[in-house]
Amino acid sequence: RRQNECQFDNLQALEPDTRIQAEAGLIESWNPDHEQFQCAGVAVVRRTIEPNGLHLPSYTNAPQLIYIVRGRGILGTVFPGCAETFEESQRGAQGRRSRPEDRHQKLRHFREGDIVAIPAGVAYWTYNNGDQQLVSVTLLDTSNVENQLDQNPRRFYLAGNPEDEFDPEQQQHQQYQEQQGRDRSRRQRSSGNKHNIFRGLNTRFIEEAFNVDSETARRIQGQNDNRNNIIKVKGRLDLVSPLIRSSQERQREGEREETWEEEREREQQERERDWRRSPRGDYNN
Amino acid sequence: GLKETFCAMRLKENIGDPSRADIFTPQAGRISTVNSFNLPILRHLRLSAERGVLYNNGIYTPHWNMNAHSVLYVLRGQARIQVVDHFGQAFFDGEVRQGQVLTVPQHHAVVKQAISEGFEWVSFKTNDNAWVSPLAGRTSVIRALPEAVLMNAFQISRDQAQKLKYNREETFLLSSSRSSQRRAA
Repeated sequence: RRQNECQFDNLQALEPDTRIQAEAGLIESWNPDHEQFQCAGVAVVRRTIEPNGLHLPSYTNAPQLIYIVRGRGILGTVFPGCAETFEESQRGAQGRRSRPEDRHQKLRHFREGDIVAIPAGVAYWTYNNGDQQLVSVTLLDTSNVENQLDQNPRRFYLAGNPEDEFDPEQQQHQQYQEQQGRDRSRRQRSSGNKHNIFRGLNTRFIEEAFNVDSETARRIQGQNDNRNNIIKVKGRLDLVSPLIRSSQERQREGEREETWEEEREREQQERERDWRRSPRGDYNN
Repeated sequence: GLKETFCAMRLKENIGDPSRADIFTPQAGRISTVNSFNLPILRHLRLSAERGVLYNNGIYTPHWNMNAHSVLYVLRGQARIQVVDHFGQAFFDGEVRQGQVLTVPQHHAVVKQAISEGFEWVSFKTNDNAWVSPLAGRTSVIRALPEAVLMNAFQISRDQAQKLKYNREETFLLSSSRSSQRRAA
């Protein structure tokens, strides 16, 4: 951080400058070029995800701290080399070796008041599995030693056809668009500046790398996808997750779905019951 | 402590020897890495390096450097390289040949394919324990995502999502379009 970047006369309370409306949510960001943010070496984003909305997998060039303002959700992170420890059991016939239904890396449930830390370059996605909006505020520490690029915040999407939440021109486009009263989706398609990272690769490379057909490769590249950064999930997101699985089991048994608080209270009671059952006051092996 | 710390410190590690490879696919190529774990002085320098060999038509599948820039020097042969920025645009898409240097910035996706005589390179990385995050293969980000996320994110069927996750294991592979030109390891 250079000292001369912090030489300004007054401070201001700032409202977001850029607003991106997606299929299932809203992304608002503060202009990272503002002298206050330049001084602190940070960028700030507020994200609102509608129920059943999925913020597409992405990673950033700087470490992030995310505060959950409202709602609850599921976070999936991808650390390269870590095992896929959330695994659905095999459904094949007994004794027959078959591939598991699905396996993926650990998922984490979060809720209002939580702080979530995401290292630079680690891909993650978030899903609103609650019944109200999921609102979060994210700080990107662009001056962190982990970021070896310049101080411009960058988000690399792994899917979809997203817009750049930190692009100052985005705001100008937006304002211009509002003045002109034109259809926003038309501008999205015509600007064509922001895509997921697969879009920049040759389609043949993607076919080869994943051993998939050309149609799948084009879908990976997000061609003809106008849902933007936050998409609406069809049905519910079917994940291998302890809480969701137990919730589904209870639904199958005809019980109503628990609220978050009820779920937590029940888990606590189950833990206490297990504790009491154990002869040594500890969990059995 | 200077004497004990630096004077007798090991300063070299050979990464040219094929038997020393850290990643190896007989049909497509190999990579050897030197970092602060196998050459501790690199912890002070905060640098590391990798030596790569791709056989003719071999592809080093797309990946990104998580915590370092990578400055690539071409030792032998030619390759087509694509580097993609956060706009999803290939801001390098071209061929590199012996003696040239290409910088791949941190977090930018990169894919390499050897052409004609194969491709050999050395990459200098600006972190003593540089991490690579593969986009395809056994340890890839795609493999670690739930099928349901892939289905919704890419608008594909469950069957397509399963193929996407499990159809490819390797980091290095031979292009299927010209597999007849396979070279022995």
